[in-house]
Amino acid sequence: TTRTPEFLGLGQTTETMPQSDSAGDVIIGVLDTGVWPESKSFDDTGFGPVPSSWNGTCESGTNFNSSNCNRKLIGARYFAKGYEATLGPIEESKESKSPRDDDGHGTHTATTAAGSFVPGASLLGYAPGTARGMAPRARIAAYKVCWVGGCFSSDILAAMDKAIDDNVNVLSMSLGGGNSDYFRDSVAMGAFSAMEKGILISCSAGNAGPSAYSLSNSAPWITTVGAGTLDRDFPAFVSLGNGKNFSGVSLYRDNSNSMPSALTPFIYAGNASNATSGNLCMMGTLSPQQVKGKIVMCDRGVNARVQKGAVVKAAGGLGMVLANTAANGEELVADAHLLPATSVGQRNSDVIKSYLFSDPNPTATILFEGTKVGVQPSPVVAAFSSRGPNSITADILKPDIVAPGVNILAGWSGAVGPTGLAIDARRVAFNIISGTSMSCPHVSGLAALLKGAHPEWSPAAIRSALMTTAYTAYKNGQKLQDVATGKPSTPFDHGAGHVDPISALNPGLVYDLTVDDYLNFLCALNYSASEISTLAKRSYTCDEKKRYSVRDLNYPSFAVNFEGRTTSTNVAKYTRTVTNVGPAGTYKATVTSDNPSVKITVEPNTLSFGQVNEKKAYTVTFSASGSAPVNANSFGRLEWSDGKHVVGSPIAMSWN
Amino acid sequence: NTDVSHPKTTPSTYIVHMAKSQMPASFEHHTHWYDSSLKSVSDSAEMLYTYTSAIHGFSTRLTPEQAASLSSQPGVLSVLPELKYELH
Repeated sequence: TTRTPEFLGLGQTTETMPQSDSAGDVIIGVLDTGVWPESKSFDDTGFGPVPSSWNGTCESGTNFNSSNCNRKLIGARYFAKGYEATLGPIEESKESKSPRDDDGHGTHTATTAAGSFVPGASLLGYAPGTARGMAPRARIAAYKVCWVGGCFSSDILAAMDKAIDDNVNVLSMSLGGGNSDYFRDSVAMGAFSAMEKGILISCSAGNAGPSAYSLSNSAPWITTVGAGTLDRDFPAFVSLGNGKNFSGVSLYRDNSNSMPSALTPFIYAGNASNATSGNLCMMGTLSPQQVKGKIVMCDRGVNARVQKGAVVKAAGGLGMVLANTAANGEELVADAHLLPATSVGQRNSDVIKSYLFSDPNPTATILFEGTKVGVQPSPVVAAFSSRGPNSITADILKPDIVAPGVNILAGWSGAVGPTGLAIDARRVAFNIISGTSMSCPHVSGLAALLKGAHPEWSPAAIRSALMTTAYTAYKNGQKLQDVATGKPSTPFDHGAGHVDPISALNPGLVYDLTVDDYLNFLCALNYSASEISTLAKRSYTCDEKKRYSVRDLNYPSFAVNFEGRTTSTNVAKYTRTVTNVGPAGTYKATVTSDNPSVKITVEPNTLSFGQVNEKKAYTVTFSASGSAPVNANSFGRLEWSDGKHVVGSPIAMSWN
Repeated sequence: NTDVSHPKTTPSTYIVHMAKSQMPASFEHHTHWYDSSLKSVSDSAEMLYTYTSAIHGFSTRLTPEQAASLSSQPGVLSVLPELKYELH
């Protein structure tokens, strides 16, 4: 990626980061659409031998053989038996029955996590710079599980099975499949086994935001990653015939000067179609007679944004203005459209529409401004980023963290153009796309960096370091914003906050977790012996005499659920144990809350550590007096600090 | 009913979770036990994958009736239908 290293404080080069010899021994397994091995991001110059721990291989298949792997891309496998069993044999003329990535998504996520340095990267001149992954010294193993027709759980499980055997250290999974109990969810089950082997599993939270309860991958042994913006934008203005200008974004590159600089006739798609959903610019719905030679305004939704542009182009349109609706609000996602086009937010689109509907001869033009950096405020939580509360286990706060996931430049497949459309004949080495798919590998790579710096840390300790050092306010002290509302975001939107890798390298204290802790958590969920056995691959008997509580899981965040319809005082107690991973010191607790009717006490509120790996426990008690409206939420934060380190935990309180 | 698309007769993929610790001593290897369990409900069904590290079990194509029958076999913890996941 370009820009995100600087945005995250990693700098242009690795010199700003400690690079121990073990950094090159960290292996990131990426379950996705495969890999385009010719990408310069997989250059292995300067890499030592493949780590001796590596058990994987480079499988051959369509347009792919073992020589496609090297000391950077050390493994590549594909899994299609489940896919073929359901949908029939793979059409090898359309997609490679091999690890080769014909889609681009897998190459994008893999290079985001751990791509090598590539100077002079850009997409059609946009987002220029030196591209690199978050852990440029780490090795990559690609596991292709997603095909044209989707990603099937039998294939995903097979890939996780192999990745565990292959000895990856981090698993990056930018995919999801709804919301079901952990013992029915293949990703959760495979992730449990991976966690047991010391593998950190980073998954995307999903793109179903800003609706509440829209998360996927919410098991506590998974690191669940939401998405935020960068301080980078790609402005492209709409200039109307009435002299007014409206800001938008675009990645269109006008090589042929097809966009006239003069004002051009402008029409609303809904008025250029006989179809009921003509406003959406679906295939075959626009009237060429009405569209030809004009700029067309299309509403966002249903079909792909870039396909709307292709539909306008096919109908003879000269350009497109893509209008956000209430579902997207002011969130602008830039696309490499096939014709001059820009995306505008809902407020601007409403004003533009009123001009279109009131002016007898509306005209417009689009002005492309290229790449702009330093945009503030940033980051803001992306509207599409899935949100809590956690619908499977309300007492575990999810997502865990947010990372860059909007307009991310990273490596791309040579088999497909930047829009992914079949008619897009352009080929690019890098593409700019958005999603929690993009934020997930940022965290995967950062986790690999931490693993390289602290090989002895468990997956839970690495996640804890990333979470407790995440930030929730801008440098000016204002709280992180949510683009969906324009207001401060909450822990249900950003989890612990935005990742800050430099601070995560030296977190001071961590909340560690063992396999037994997770087994006790399953007991607290009242899982049956059979359900635990399905999930954990072992017979584990919950002690009937023991009182298990989800609140006792040593998680670095707090999701407190109160009974809403009661006049008595609600009391919730949480126990936590912190492990010192820094120098000796004394930490003091500070609690902030936006709800004064909830009394929050920490006991003890001072913890002294004399040596590394020393553990200390504390209890947090939340006392809510009186009733509160059902579905009300309040938020707060607990911080432990020794004056040098700040170990922060988000608090979400809900009345159900 | 000769409708081949009838859901009761149309096979689909299932992931079968096995309690490996309950494998009878008569089996030398867990894959033989998995195969024997599968053959008890279908002569023709074959395993797509056997899983050893992520889960204990296998995936296969079964009719809903066969899946229900398999789920009641000794050592079978659950028989879950395949799910389609999507990229984010």
